[in-house]
Amino acid sequence: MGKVIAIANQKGGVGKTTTAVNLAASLAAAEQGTLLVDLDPQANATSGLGADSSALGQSVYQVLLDQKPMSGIVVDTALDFLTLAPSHVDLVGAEIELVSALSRETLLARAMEDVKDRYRFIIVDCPPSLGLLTLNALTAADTLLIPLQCEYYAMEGLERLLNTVKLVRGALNPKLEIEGILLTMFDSRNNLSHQVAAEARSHFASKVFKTVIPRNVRLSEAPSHGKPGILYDIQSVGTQSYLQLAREILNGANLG
Amino acid sequence: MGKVIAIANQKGGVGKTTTAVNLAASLAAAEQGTLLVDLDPQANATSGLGADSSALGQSVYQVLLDQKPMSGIVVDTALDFLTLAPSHVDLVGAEIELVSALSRETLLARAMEDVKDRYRFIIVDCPPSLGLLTLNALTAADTLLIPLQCEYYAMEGLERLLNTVKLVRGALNPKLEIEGILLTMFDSRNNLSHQVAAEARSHFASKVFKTVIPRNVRLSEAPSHGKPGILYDIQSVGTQSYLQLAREILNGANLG
Ligand SMILES: Nc1ncnc2c1ncn2[C@@H]1O[C@H](COP(=O)(O)OP(=O)(O)OP(=O)(O)O)[C@@H](O)[C@H]1O
Ligand SMILES: Nc1ncnc2c1ncn2[C@@H]1O[C@H](COP(=O)(O)OP(=O)(O)OP(=O)(O)O)[C@@H](O)[C@H]1O
Ligand SMILES: [Mg+2]
Ligand SMILES: [Mg+2]
Repeated sequence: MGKVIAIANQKGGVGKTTTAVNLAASLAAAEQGTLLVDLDPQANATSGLGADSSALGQSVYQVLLDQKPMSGIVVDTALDFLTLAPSHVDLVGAEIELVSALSRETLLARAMEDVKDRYRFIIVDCPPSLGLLTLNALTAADTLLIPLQCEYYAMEGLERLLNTVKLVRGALNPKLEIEGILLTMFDSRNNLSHQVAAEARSHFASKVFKTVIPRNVRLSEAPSHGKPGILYDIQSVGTQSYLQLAREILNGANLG
Repeated sequence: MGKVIAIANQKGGVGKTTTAVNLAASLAAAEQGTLLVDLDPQANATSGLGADSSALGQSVYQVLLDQKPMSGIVVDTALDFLTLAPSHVDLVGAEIELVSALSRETLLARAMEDVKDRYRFIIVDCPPSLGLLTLNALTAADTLLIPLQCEYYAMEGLERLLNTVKLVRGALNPKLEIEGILLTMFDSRNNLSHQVAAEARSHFASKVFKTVIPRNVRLSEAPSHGKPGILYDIQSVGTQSYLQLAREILNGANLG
């Protein structure tokens, strides 16, 4: 059975998509069958893997709103062991369109049953909010990976996210655990980065991954070529840090 | 009558809050009576000005959901000519709580009538989505200022935002204009920054502000002290670029 890892944080621009795309690609490079589900109407993970969301006929929109099987909308990527469930801008209407649907928070969890045993990992990229789409991801997930940008505003939102996790665990998904907190865009020349990292490690101790993702311009260039780091510039420090993260997760030894 | 400028972009982490806080503070420094309305449940603009959203009794939540007058919830800040309408995490429920309210997109516009003639400028910070809160801001606004981070994913979302502006102009707010597109976190050593800036200027020509906000660590440190740039480090390049932006807007000459 595939392990479902949701990548979520309501704070915007903290590296959710960059983490989802590069972790999924790194797991695929380790020959672990991986599905990347793009649950953000911005469809950044979709274009980050070179797919054109407006050109594809179907997306996770049909899965959530028309109960189409997930296996019917997935597409191949440039990596052998990586498959994509693309997003589409229509998803932006899902929150309102599903307001009276029965058990609207479990739509994704039910849709995953169709594909869960075909992949070793299923990575879900979330939009920057704690609305219905992110709730669906937290309900379907085995674990939550929280990208934490090493900046002040990013620390502020963490408590609210962890409260939401407790609510979801109580009402919708008792098995939900924290996979880990990932420090992103770490700039070793910048005091603020060190302060946020120290604060995160003192509050959350072993829940913080040993792997730290540095600020690295090659990571932000790769999406404009529709490629994950390992296909754009495998030597770059950014790409190597995501390969290291994949190893840490595969070893499962990271968290006490 | 005060000019209402909404600061919006559904892409996360592009500098909406940093722009709202520092532009409002720079206008206040020019002795223009300014109100900053924090419409984001993350309440980053509230804490960026040193206020504690959970300690304040009231927020824009009461204005939108209980029709409380805006003048009844505003608080003073450390700057003479700057007043804040604080946010609160309760706002996160507004989208669902208001789904059957009459004319739910015009709640903010109606609430602004109460304060519009007391301020020269009203700046509205928005969450990273095009949901009901941002629609309220676009409906209440005279103009929209779009922070555009000089990165690939940020360019992708621009077309959708401009489509939403056309829809709002057609259905809710015929006077809505674009104040301008502001290039943020520009890093002159980085090719990507130059590429995005060149593309934005070729697509949107005179709609792009002459002022460009550089990536500047002092801007990201200031919120941890609850201060805008002009009170944290007035000499910094970041602070000076927002003072320049305020001058450009006050001159009104920026956009052809
Ligand atoms: N380690 C890094 N070094 C440099 N740039 C990065 C890094 N991680 C992400 N970026 C860039 O920072 C921006 C924000 O990252 P990303 O889009 O992945 O965040 P997000 O949390 O998914 O945003 P949103 O909240 O809009 O979904 C992007 O332009 C991305 O290319
Ligand atoms: N010019 C800049 N230079 C350096 N850091 C910046 C700059 N502008 C913003 N930042 C930092 O980048 C991060 C994102 O900025 P900010 O929170 O203002 O974006 P936002 O668009 O309001 O995010 P959200 O989508 O979550 O509301 C913050 O940590 C902020 O301090
Ligand atoms: Mg994203
Ligand atoms: Mg913000």
